[in-house]
Amino acid sequence: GDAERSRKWEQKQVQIKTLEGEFSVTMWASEDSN
Amino acid sequence: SKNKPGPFDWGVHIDTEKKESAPVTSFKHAPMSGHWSDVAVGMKVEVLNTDCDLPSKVFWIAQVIKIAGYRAKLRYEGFEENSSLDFWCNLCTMEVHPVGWCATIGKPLVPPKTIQHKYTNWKGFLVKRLTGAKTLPGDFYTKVVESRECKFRSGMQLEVVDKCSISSMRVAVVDEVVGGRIRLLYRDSQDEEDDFWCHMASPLIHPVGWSQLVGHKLTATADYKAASYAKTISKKLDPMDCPPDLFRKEKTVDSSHQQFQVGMKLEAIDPLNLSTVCVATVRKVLREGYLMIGIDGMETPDGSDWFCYHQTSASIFPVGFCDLNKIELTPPRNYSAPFKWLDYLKKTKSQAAPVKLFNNEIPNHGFKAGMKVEAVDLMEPHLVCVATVVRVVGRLLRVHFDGWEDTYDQWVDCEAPDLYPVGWCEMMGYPLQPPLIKASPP
Repeated sequence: GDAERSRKWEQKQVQIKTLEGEFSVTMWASEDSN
Repeated sequence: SKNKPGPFDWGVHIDTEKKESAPVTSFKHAPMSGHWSDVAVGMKVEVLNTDCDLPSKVFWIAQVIKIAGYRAKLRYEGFEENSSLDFWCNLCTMEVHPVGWCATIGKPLVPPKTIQHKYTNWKGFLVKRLTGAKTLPGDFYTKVVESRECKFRSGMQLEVVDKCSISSMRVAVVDEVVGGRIRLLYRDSQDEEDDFWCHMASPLIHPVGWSQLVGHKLTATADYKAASYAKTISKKLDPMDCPPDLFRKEKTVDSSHQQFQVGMKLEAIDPLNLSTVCVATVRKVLREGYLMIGIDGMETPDGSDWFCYHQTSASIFPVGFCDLNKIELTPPRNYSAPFKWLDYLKKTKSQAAPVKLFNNEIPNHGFKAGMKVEAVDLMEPHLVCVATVVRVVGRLLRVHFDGWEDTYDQWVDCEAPDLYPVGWCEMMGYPLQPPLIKASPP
């Protein structure tokens, strides 16, 4: 069953915290498609 | 001793030998096999920044520059072509996080001191480097934990091949489970160290009552035999009997067509010498598609070294398979003339098992010669060793144990549950046997 899961790459907003402050970037990560 | 090598490091071994590793997706039974498309070279992750003088743990972004099984070679972001601080780590451990993880726990990312003065605008640098890049999914570690689950529990009872007399089954109790590998103790043994290790998907283990169901020889008490037979008929198991749905399912066999028959000749991996494929004979046809196979010329008069293979097993082959694939076929012991199947069939007045009865399916497994794996030494199945796939013949793999003589090689099927991706032992906390290093003369 594990091998049959459907995943696809999706864009997501990711929060970044540095010593200068916080900001967000758009990255790609695999997600369940259903 | 001062000359004793340090602990084995897969990263160093792979970098030194310049070899590829088999991808996690090739091991269907291995954790994360179905999720490994979540991982890619070039993706960014958050990891501990070890190039830092701060008293508390801080993290920085790193890029995956190479993948070997579960392990990845990482380079801190900002190092460009500088490989001086590259390091290997296991992607399935809690040392590696998706980008964004630090922000969720309120920790700022701190650049390594080697490059801390290289850029003045770290925000601009990170926006440029991270936008549009890949990272691990947020649920990656949850998937790791889920995929490691094993439903076999300590104390459960099952039937397993007798390692001392492979034509017979014995009753055993699960003692320990590590990463889907099970340590079994024979129930009738007085010796607590008389154990047997196998994977939960091994074809060597079966539920209570299986031996009598298929007609396999079983060494057990009369009470066990009577009770297990009654349980099989009534389908009512005891609470400590392993549920049958936990075991590997063999393909169902269409019994309306031609079947294997006693006396038919074939080629088979010798279960007691896995580096050889031998001339063999069907000695007994059991129920549910199971066969007792004897290796010609090696058999004991009482048949105690016959071995049970399912007829769909990828360890038995039609006559001529070795010749066709340029594999050395081991003739019967003391066979004096050069071995020729036609002469042998005539001499033994026997027929070859028809080709169509064998498993001819070749999965798109992804293994290639030269790939590194972690492999169980099936002669000492508690040992998982550093190994290399040295030959691929359809679905059949020849596995060589690094540093050992070729005579220790093993032929195994590409779907054998005894092969694991690089980093499996580390992920499971199971000891990995490093390559044998031959002592140099003083």
